[in-house]
Amino acid sequence: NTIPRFKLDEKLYSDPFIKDLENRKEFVASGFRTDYVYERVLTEAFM
Amino acid sequence: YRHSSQYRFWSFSKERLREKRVNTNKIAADTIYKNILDFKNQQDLTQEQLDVLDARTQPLSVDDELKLINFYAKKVQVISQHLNLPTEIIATSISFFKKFFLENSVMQYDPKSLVHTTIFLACKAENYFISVDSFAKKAKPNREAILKYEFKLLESLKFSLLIHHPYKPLHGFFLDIQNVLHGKVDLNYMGQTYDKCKKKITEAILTDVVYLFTPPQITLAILMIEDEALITKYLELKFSVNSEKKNNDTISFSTLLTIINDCKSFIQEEKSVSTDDARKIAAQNFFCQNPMDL
Amino acid sequence: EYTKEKKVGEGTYAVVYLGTKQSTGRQIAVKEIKTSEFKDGLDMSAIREVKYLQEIQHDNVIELVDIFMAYDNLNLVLEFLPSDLEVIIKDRSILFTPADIKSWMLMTLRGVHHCHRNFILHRDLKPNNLLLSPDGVIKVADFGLARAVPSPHEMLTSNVVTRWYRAPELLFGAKHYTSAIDIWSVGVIFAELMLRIPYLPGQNDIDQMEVTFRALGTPTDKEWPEVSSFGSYNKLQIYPPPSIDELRKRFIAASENALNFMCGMLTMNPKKRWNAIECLESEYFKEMPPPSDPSEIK
Repeated sequence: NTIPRFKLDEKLYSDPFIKDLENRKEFVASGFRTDYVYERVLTEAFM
Repeated sequence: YRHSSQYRFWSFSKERLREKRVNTNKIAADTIYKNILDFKNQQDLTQEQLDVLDARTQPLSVDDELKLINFYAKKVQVISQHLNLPTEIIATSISFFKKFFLENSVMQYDPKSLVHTTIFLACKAENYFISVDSFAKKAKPNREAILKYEFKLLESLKFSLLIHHPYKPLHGFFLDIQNVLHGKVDLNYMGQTYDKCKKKITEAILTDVVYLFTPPQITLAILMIEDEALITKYLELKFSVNSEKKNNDTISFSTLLTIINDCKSFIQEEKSVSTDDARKIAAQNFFCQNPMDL
Repeated sequence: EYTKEKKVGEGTYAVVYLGTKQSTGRQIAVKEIKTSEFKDGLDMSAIREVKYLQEIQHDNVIELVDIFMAYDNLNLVLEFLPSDLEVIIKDRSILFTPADIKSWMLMTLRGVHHCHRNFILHRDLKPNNLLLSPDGVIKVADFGLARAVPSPHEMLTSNVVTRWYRAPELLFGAKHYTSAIDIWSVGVIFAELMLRIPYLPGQNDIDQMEVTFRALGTPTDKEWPEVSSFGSYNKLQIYPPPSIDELRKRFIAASENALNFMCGMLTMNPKKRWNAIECLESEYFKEMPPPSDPSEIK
């Protein structure tokens, strides 16, 4: 079942900590994705 | 979460949790009684000595055991903070320590000798590897003392090393509150709330809520302590939005609120153990295992 | 309850026996973790296997049947899986069809997806870690290098994944990688199943970059922003990416959707690489032939 049980809408979140990481060179080059971070913590919250 | 080892092996009702502690204590107490009886039979003791023995070598009660466990769990927190370990690893160390003494009695294993082993195994389990030698340099005991109970600890943990802590849910709710209360929350205020709640979570992990509630429920309880109005508003809006879609798996708002308030009172009523109390209990624990010293 | 009847393998940190679960007669494998050799107590690989297999129950991930201590050794009781994809690829007497390959890829990706949705990175996917049950079901195994998806600021070691299956971001030494590294490994395994020879067999870590970029083109900032910020980028030989015709020639038996599926998994930029869901929902699995029934595969 790949239908997620919650809506993830990045535009709604203001997370200065994650936003900062997202623009760092080594994070961009590594393939860092903010949606993966948000999905992880929202899953743990709604679990 | 229901597939997780944390739910399958380490979630209890209050009654079941109490029952486990009573069982663990009874097994150890029976051994103590037997050993003291053997000791009396082997020794030629005066009546006065027998009276002292009876007075000072009673096995620990369940509540006294719990006090000693909580006292040393606090030490695990302090030592791992002193080692500058990341928050989640401190939480895992505390969790490992408490679980060990849910399965074993302090009358079987001296809690002092598990403090460093739990921190060491938590570091390994969380991929924060510190070699035992460098660990022994930073911490007090030698490498043999650290490794002595590693196996026993792993077995007592029922080999469940992955722990879901309430920190990630805190981050998740920090985001979702912005979503549900969009435009109605001040971000700086949210940031301060986040930091305060993060500290409170570590305190909460020292209590029994980790066995009685799920990580997100603990997080919501702590958020509720921090700002009842905000969280109540958030939950009302969130669940009222869902309640239009009458689908069978909608979580009932009132049920969740009851659980959160139940968890909240658990966290708030927790009392810390004084060093004096701990010392007395530790002395009794020592003498009931070493009557000759007495 | 468990017997150890025949020694079938020995690794750095464990000895593997075939055995039987007495109460049910079920064939099992017992992975006996050697403990005396390790100066730091329990070996990290054993800790990881125990930690992650305890959390995962899925038809395409090896089942941890039980764990017990015996004579100071830790014993993992695992389901009995008599073969693996490496054996299949190497044994020329075994003929398999595109439908068989599709079935193996589907099962592998279901197992990998289950790990990823539990926020677990496997970090060592390769043909001989994809075991086969007696009825032909693929099971992802060997979680000795696995780890939970890290907290955002955490640094990860790039020295993971067996070299030939190592994603380019790891070759560059990335420290903030994601589950995309596992998908790259699955892409290389797919290529190897079609070619029946290793697709990117580097002799060493430097050569691995050379072999990878010669086959798939050297990434540039254009399609992979900041790739040039990696320390080892400047010494690279620049190769053009292969044209679709070159890929067609290289993978003659592959359909357009199969090539597209492979290129999705072997996308250089990890941010654009397909994730497990995109792979599972791709046209490749919807077009003919349907994936074989695992129990029918010879």
